[in-house]
Amino acid sequence: MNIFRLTGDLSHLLAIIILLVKIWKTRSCAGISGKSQLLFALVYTTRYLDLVSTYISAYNTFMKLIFICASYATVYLIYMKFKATYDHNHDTFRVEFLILPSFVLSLLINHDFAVLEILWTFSIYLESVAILPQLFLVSKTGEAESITSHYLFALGSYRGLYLLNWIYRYYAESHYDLIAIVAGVVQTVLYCDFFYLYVTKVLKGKKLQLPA
Amino acid sequence: KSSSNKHDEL
Repeated sequence: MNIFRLTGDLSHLLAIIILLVKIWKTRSCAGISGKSQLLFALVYTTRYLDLVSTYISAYNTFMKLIFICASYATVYLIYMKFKATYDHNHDTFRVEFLILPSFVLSLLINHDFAVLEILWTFSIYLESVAILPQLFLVSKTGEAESITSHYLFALGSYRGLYLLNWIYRYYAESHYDLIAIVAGVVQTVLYCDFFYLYVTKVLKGKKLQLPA
Repeated sequence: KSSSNKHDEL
């Protein structure tokens, strides 16, 4: 554990909490892509199956359980409890275009052709693109509430901080995992345009509004 | 070492 990974994990946790609290307090999931949240639930489920086979640390187990539970709670709020506020007319990204290629790629490029390992690889590939339905929704409506922007910033920062963690681990522990690194770079790059808007607009107190 | 079946990150 190093400072980059810890802050990355905390940033990830913060993102998930911001989203849950936002939906709960406003009693609304307007502006949130249910599809991205379904993809994240699928990501955590397929990645953390090793909870039953491999023990790493209490921290690791605890965080995995939190991520799984929080993602299912978010999906429940969007598709059940606050269904009436769900923006399904704008949430039209075709998720099969993300799920199927991620799955095929995980069969082709993986560390080991074993069920748990392929599901882990699939989750890494899928996570890297799982935010696309959300970014698509923001681009379709042309704007995002500040709280949604804070959520996206915290979620994007998490993988960016993991990149620093991987650089650190490469030098300090000679440890690296190319699959995670390449997918992590892709994931972080997808947020770059959003990061730019966040710094230039949201932090200056303006609403995130895309040019018409 | 690259790759191991034990993924210790989240």
